[in-house]
Amino acid sequence: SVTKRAVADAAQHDKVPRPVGFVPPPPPCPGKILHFDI
Amino acid sequence: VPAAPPAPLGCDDPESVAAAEVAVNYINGHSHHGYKFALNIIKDIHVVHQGPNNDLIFLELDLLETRCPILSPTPLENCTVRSFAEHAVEGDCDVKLQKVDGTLSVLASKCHSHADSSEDIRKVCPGCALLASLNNTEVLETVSAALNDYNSKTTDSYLRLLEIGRAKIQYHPVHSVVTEFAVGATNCSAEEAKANAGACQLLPEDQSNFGFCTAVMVKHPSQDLQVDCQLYGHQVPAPHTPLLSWRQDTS
Repeated sequence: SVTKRAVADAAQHDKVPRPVGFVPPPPPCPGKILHFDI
Repeated sequence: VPAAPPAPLGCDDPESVAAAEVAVNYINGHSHHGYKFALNIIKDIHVVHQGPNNDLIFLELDLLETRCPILSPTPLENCTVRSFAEHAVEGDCDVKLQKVDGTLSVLASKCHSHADSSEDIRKVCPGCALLASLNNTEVLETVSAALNDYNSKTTDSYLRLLEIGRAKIQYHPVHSVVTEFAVGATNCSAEEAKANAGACQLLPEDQSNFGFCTAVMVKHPSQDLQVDCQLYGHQVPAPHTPLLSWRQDTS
């Protein structure tokens, strides 16, 4: 017979403690606006 | 354990910016109408490895129209991007490039350009003139009157209309039509054209035979017409003019 074991929830990234002053990297895209957004 | 795939290229990475620059130069170099476009945003980049030192790069770019006509010899970096209040025009471009041994080349490009919405302009600048259709009657009348006026006063080559680049109509506080149009020099002087303009042929397609004019016609409360043309190169030298002097700017 097959039994289903309970598994603890996966840790959520945003709950991982960040070092003080940690700045998440900018999203790869879209890039910065050179003139203005139309 | 296989090596992890390289991190995706960011849109602001130097490699992306270099590819975008090649793409924008290609787009401007292969366009024959309107104005030069400058990069505004690298919206997306996708790299497909073809093999060692061989990548395909797919770019999605947002460009903005500059004030430089496409035939202008002015380098792109010296071309001013039209401001928002000038009723800016945006270009959405998809470009496919290949990078072999570090050398980038454009394989294909597709662009759509569109003017900013009039509502957006009115929100920010209620009194600003808005872009008008290039076949608007008032626009056509203004271009025709302006070119006739210029040809009637110039002592140089008779100019012929190539295309209308841009037109704006303002109604308040002054009813005015502002137009920009490309012109080409012909094999007649303006004086000769008075006799038979139909016989005047455009000079061979050379950048120096092209020019660009701006004209403002005020219709109300008073009538006024101002036209200014700048030719990019030599003129048809009038017989009595020594060769050296015709290089002077005609504007």
